Amino acid sequence: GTTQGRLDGFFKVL
Amino acid sequence: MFEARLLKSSILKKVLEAIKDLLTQATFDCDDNGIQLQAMDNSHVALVSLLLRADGFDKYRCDRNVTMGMNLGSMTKILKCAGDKDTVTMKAQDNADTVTFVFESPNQEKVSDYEMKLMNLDLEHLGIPETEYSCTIRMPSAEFARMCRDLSQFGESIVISCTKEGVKFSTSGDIGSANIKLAQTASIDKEDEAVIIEMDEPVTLTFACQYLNYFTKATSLSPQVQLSMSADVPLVVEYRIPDIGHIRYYLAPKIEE
Repeated sequence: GTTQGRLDGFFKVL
Repeated sequence: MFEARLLKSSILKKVLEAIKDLLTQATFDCDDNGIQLQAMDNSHVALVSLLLRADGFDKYRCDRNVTMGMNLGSMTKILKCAGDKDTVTMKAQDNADTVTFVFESPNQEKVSDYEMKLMNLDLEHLGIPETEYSCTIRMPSAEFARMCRDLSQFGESIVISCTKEGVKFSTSGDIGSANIKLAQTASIDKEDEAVIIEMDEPVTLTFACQYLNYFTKATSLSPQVQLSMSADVPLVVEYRIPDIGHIRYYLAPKIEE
């Protein structure tokens, strides 16, 4: 099975 | 003073249509270069990045940077009041807590204005890292929308697999499975109708159908869509809006448990 990944960590908070 | 005028309100209507399933509220950042919006959906699975360049507007003036937090449901209600052929002007004073939308009919016989309260949204600004993608796929946006819709009937996820043979979209579920293979267009007569695949390394990733279907709400903004993929990074689905900018969606892949 698969689980939905998140975007946190990919984008840097400016 | 901020003032931006578009000859066709339909562009703004379509932009809103393309983001309102993902976001309930968003900040429009306006400066000399144009209007930018960048926001993640509530679950932090997708990010919307919109750019409307100043030079794409019929008239554009932005003396000081303006940040406008808008409720997209309210903005949708207001834009529904504009005729497709109306011009639309957005106006705000510096440090204002309202924005005004002015709609003018082509013959100027009907002029309406709607003032909307702005919201104080304390949203974080995100930096999108420069990424080299292993595969980029360009195809007609209507074809992509059709595929997402068709495959959504079978399962909750779509596997996108890009190899040198072409790109394959697959899904499976209770009733069975489905595969759609697309090869690169042999001879490109009309660029808008072409499928163009650039691949440095093969990539296979799995994505939620629901989100891909949300992204396809941007179909009417552009005849073509571009998908960019690399292993373990978000998919980018880009619609270039002719003469004015783009809308890009980033989507986190599903991961094997």
